[in-house]
Amino acid sequence: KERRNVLFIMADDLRTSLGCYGDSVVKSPNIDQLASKSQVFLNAYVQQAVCAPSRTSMLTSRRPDTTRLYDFNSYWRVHSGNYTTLPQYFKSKGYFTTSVGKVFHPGIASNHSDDYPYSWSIPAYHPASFRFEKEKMCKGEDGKLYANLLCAVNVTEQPGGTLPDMESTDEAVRLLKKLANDSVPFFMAVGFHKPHIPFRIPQEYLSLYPIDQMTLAPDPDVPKLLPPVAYNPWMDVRKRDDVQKLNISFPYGPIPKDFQVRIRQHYYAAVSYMDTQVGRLLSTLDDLGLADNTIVVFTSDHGWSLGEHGEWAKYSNFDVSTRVPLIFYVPGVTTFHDWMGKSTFPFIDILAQSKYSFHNAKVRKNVVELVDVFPTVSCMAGLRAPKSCSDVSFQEELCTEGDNLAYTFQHRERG
Amino acid sequence: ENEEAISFSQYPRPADAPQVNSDLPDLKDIKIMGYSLRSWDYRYTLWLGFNPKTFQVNVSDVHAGELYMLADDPGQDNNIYSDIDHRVMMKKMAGLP
Repeated sequence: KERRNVLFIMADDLRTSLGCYGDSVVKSPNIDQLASKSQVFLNAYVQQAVCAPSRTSMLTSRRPDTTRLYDFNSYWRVHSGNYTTLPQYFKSKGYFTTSVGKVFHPGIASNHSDDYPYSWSIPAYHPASFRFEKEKMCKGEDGKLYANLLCAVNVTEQPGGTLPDMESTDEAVRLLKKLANDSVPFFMAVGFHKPHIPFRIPQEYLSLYPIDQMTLAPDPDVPKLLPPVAYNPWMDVRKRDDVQKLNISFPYGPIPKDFQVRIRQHYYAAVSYMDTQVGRLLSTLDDLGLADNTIVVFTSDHGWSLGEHGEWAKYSNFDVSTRVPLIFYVPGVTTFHDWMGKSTFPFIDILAQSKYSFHNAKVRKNVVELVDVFPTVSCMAGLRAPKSCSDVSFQEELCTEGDNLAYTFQHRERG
Repeated sequence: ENEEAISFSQYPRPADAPQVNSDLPDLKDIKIMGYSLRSWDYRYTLWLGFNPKTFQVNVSDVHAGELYMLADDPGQDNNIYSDIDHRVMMKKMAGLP
């Protein structure tokens, strides 16, 4: 009966390389801890494996053929239909809605405003340090700065002594503290930029993945029977300074094996760095006494090929690109209040504590989609899920092309 | 709840062979759309002709296909599209949302 807050956390280019999805290499204790108190959808898929189309699809609960957004160059409200977004729906129900970091894809795709004021109660926050993200910020062996793919840095030497996801977490923590005592429920979306390339991350996270323990993808070659149309040439990776020096042939590569291993090391390190930010956010939620009345959703816009099929990108229909984590923490449903007063989400510093162990509370193996998120989180928060869209729904402002997965929280999985 | 759980994804391409804008073609350059249907057991993908002005897909203009049986091929490396009778899959694709 009491309306629940929502903390909606999005990662960027995060495949299911998490401990709670069975990855034995990665160190992701804070997300694994969240999963241990949540329902984990093991087979969740996006609708198109690139940022703007995927985010617009998930946040409107419409497939790309309905948003008609397949690239980064149009705003759905003027290009296809005036569709209501997930945060807009919460805002219309009296919630205070706020966006921190990359939630909508920035630029034309969200009207250069992150869809404010439709979706958000206040303008979206973007970390100031993100403007350096694609600049020459990585120190090479010669001491000069380059725009590298592999870009582990000493954070104290970066502009402002910070990095974008650290800044976003600081802002989200500040907002949570402000909202904690308000009587108005909140919907806070926090979008992290990592593990998206470039791997501009704090250098200490590399030590979690010694290079001599890293391996190649199990299938690092382009499959013989793969139609050429299905292959993507990972142009964004090729453009980075350190990759250009490798003089890789177009379109099929391959990248030298020693560099492949280093890309994988940096991707995993970026995941652990992002996991630390998630941990900071969740422990703040807990410390403020909000863990008992806040739904937490964790997901990503799409995955990323870590060398599988000779690819180093999203931009495909392969499962490594389309499968994403999808985790729902619903207090009182996926877990119950600990009356002994133990913390729900104590922060785990992976750089200081290497051993931990969690087991997923509830898993669903059946296939689900990110268009399902809108009706499901609405329903779990106590709002009515939007009705299903008609076959042609360009004129329908509020409807869903997904399924409400609320029943999956109560019933055993069949089939 | 008793229906087969299926997910759909799609990806656009400007041409049959990889080129510099294959990763992220602008709408006007999209000529082919790869529609994927996946369940527990398989992923089936058809790469179909696409008109970016009308947003229409031409289901009779099949550029390529993929089929991976996930029990034997979880990494999706062995495309067996050419080995199967496509009528059953085409029926499923006709039910695309």
